[in-house]
Amino acid sequence: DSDDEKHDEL
Amino acid sequence: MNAFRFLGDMTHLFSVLVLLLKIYATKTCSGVSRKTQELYLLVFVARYLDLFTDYISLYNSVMKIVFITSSAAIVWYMRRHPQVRRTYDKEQDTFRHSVLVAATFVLALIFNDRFTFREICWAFSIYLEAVAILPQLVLLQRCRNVDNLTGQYVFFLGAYRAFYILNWIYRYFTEGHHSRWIPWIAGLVQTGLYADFFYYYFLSWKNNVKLELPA
Repeated sequence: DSDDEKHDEL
Repeated sequence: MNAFRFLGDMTHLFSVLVLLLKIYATKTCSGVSRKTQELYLLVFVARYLDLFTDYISLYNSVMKIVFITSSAAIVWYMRRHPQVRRTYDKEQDTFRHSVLVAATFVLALIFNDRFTFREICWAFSIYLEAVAILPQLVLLQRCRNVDNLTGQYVFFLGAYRAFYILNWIYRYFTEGHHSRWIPWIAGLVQTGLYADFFYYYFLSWKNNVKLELPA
């Protein structure tokens, strides 16, 4: 979901 | 991962390593703000705590460990190393960084994607990162004559955030992200803070003279 995709960035 | 994101990560990594190697090789840290370094350490710890709870990729985990350990090493050198700590411009590095920590923490409590420990830590790290360079910019201005490596450090750090903004624009159009206003606003503020520095950096590069910031 949209929460996870931001956490894949550094 | 798109090219902007990768270039952003690489310039970010390069900036931290340039600074660590400069301190390690020359055993001096003059012109480097310890307060900014401590803020970055806090930024990395707050954001990368998910290292232990969420696995994303090997690349991701390795980069997180490198960022936390290299910034911890810089802080350690500036605080503990017998030679390095004596070269620290303590009297010049007077920015009240605790104010930045308190203000961005309150901001994260109010503006977050979800009121959970992970999301508050994440928002806090984004806000704090946006302003963490301030003590360094103030110190550079006070020291006037900027050491080449310190100048490169700030340059790569600014380039990193600029690449990340391009990455978000790219992701916005290719993947359609609509609820990413926290990093968008923080990223724009952060990049804006560098605009002035970039201007003088390019002037010095173009005219082939030593970088000097106006008082």
